[in-house]
Amino acid sequence: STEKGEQIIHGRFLHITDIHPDPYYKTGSKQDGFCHSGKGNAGKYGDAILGCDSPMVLMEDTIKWIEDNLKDKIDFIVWTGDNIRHDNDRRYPRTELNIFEMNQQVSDLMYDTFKNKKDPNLKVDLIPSLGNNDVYPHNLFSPGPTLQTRELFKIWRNFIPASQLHVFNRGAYFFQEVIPNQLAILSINTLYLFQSNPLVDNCDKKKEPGYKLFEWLGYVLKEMRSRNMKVWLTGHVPPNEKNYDISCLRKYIVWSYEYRDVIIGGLYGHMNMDHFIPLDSVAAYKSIRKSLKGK
Amino acid sequence: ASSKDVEDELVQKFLVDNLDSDSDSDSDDEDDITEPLEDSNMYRVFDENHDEDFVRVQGGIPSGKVKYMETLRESLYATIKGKRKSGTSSERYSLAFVSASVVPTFNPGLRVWEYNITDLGEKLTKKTQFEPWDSFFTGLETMMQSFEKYDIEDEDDTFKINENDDLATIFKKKRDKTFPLPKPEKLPLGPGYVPQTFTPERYVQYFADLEGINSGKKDFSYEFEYSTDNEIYELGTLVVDEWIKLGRKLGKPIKDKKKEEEDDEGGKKKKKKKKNKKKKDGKSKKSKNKSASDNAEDVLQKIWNTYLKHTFISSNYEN
Repeated sequence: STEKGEQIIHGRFLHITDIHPDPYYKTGSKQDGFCHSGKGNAGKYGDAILGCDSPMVLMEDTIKWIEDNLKDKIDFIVWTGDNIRHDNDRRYPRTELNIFEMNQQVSDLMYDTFKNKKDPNLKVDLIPSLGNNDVYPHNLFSPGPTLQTRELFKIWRNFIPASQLHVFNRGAYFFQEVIPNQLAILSINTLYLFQSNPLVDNCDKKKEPGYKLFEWLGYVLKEMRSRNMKVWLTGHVPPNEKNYDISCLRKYIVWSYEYRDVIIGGLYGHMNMDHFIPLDSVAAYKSIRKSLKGK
Repeated sequence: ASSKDVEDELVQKFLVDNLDSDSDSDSDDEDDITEPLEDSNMYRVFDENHDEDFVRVQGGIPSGKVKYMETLRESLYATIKGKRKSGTSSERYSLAFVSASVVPTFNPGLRVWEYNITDLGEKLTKKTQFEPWDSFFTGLETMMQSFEKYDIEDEDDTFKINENDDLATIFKKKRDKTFPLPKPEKLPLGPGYVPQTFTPERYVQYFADLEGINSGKKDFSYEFEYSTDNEIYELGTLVVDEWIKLGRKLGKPIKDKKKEEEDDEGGKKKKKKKKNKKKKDGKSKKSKNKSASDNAEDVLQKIWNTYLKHTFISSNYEN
């Protein structure tokens, strides 16, 4: 590409999600106090099932492990959000500034690890997406442009193509051509589809940011199809009936169905559990039909 | 002009396929009918068994997640249709892959996908000329600027119809671009469905064994947890059809159980008993069949247990 010159394609990519680094984590503290204080058994790298967030060393050594073992073998990294601790300890309430600062710290670590030493471009493309904990207060994200979308663009400026600044400022979604004119990753802001975001209602009203997101998606997918490009959809919150508003979920499913020549699949995080979700286009169309007939 | 013709044709197809028809193409099949997606349809059990913070806040000690997976198994995997209704490449379905987190809700996990790059060199050397991206972004920005009018428009004004308008006229008058038009038939299925360049072929799941690392038995490292081509999942390549087959296997015991219950309710219990009585004579044959079906059940149980182990990143949470 003109930006990167020659690029070796390995046929591999990494998906990393929900790092949740917690600067207040203390080794040997009490797990029932979120590993922030007291005397307990909190392990150096954190403990499975005991409910604490990630110690900083877990994040740092994870990224280091990727650098040592994967960096030269992968083409790009899909990184699906939640780069800050949960807001679960009243003794340490999160502020908007905390959220921006930690996201900046994680973003800097990622950039420094995966940048090209010869020039400012990344050696391995990183495609971030917005987690429900990356916003203040958690889950709440309003239509842009806002302070949050501007800050996010600043934090992710090394990962988002400059040509998409204005679009990003409106909705915190964008796409990255990971193999020029061949393969793209679409980073969807799933908080506009998320039932738990009280600032959005559905994806059927034109005022809603979720409605606008689907117009953007349609515009982008149409172009991808005309260029014979293929895409992965990525985001933080996965599509299911519990997470997405029904009007958003059925649209997501029918777009995936009608662009089955273009869309390879969807990559998500948020649930902390490894599983796959089949999405049924017939059920989605039936739901749409039912809703349209009502009108 | 030709692009408009194509669009008109697609609008018509969309209407015929999805809106004008009242018939439920599923209803005459032995397979159960497809329920439309509903707000509370799929995760009702999930709602009943969890406090409201479970999904909203996340974090903290995980609870009820096996129940969640059982609900998913019942509502998503056990309801996957048969081959005929799913399409030859299971194109009725699309997939969302949820990966393990780094945060140790269970053990930290990372996933490395491997995808087909055959013929990529050839594709890259083809000098197809496209309009520069600049003009695409200009168009995109113009479209997005027009969104501002949505904020001041009265929602009802955008959908004025005459009493005699048929559905096609209404649809064309104000086509909602947040609904896609049907895929043009001439376009072949993409890499998600048919093996080709960019088809995912396999992924390797890595995990950090925190117990071993914290105790000092192991240095910090991510180790191999499983790959999709293992002897349990046997996913040759990661096209949708392969996942749908795995989904059917995961859901089969639940589907069979439901069918049995429905049969019982329908008064078929007696008939079954009679049949069983008759079959008593051929005891040896029956016991052979039984052991075959027991074996099949064991295999399916093994697949589910392995799947749960991987769902919870080898943390033993499910036990």
